[in-house]
Amino acid sequence: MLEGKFEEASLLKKVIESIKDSVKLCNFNCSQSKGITVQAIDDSRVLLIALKIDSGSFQEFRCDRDLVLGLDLESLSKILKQGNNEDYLTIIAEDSPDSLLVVFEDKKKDRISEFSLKLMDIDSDVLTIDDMEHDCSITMPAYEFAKIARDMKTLSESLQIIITKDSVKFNAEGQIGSGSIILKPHTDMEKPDESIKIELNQPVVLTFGAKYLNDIVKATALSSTVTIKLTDKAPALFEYRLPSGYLRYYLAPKFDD
Amino acid sequence: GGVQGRLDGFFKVS
Repeated sequence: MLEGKFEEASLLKKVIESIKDSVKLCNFNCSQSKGITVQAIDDSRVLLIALKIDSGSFQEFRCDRDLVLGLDLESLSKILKQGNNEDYLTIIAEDSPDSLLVVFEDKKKDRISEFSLKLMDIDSDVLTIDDMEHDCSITMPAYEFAKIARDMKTLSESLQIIITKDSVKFNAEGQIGSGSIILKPHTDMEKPDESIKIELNQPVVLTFGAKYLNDIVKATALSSTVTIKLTDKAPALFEYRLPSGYLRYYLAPKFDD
Repeated sequence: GGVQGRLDGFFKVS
């Protein structure tokens, strides 16, 4: 049996809102040691999502035996919208479940709401992602990256990222013109999450589809910072830290014709 | 610009 209680429903709500537009169906793997893990790839096979909600993200977590919950995220999202952000949220499943029980508890009122979501058998291949060495890594405020991804998409369907040891440059060239934003590393002692950190083994220039970057920044509400790891001619990793765990996106770059 | 790459070229299916 699985029983996981979140202190606040908002965490799972934000996670599902962050991924449901990229992947519709996915398997949630549940185990006592790893908590909940998900790997899912979008239909175009360009964007991969790797989610880990450690048991530390829950107020209470027990999973007697390993379980796979096949979920339609659109349906789960509808059910999660029934609860308030501050409610306790408990998810419960039997050992061979055909449904997931979702329970919201209002902390002040004596109100308990229960929903049952039908589960599905989902066939999905799992990709092996080795721990890669990256050419460079940037950590920056998540909202700042989101603004760049959204603003630059209005100019071009591609966004080029150029990293050198003393700057990161976002470049967009489109029909109406072009634009670039340059950020320099700095440390904000009072608000560390406002800092921009660049770690560099070698400079990198990569181009990504603006559409996919805009899917990724839907995770902005989850974390104050985002870490972007880039390697020449390889998928980029965008990581949002959870209180205990992470949401990672792997995005394949674009190549010159 | 450019041709969109796919993840299959980089990650193995297990």
